[in-house]
Amino acid sequence: LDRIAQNKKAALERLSARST
Amino acid sequence: SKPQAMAGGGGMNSSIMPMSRPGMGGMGSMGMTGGYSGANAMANNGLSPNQNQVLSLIKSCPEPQGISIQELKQRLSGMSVTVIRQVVDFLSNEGHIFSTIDEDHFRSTDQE
Repeated sequence: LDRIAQNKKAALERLSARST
Repeated sequence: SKPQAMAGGGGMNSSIMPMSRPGMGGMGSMGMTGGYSGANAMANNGLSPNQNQVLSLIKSCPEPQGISIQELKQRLSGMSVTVIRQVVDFLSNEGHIFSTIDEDHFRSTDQE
């Protein structure tokens, strides 16, 4: 479950890196 | 002190105009429909139709571990695993989705 949270966090960072 | 010539001329012309409209015929009916369909193919967020389809399937999956590639393939009959992989790779790179328990399961980031 920790891995899922980490992957999600990384994905959200990618997403916000793109939109800014 | 020159009287404005335009006002008189305009009045005269307007009585002729309705009879013979040079070049106006057909323009309204022709142009409108052509340009629009192209914009539809490239839907809203700049993703291709394939990408949008996969993304919305992933979004619609309620499982905490996400949706598997196999499941995506079953729902998207007609899309090959190779294509699905490419789309999933792209969406993952963009940050729209992420892999969960393994590299075969994906969830969407903008779904809580």
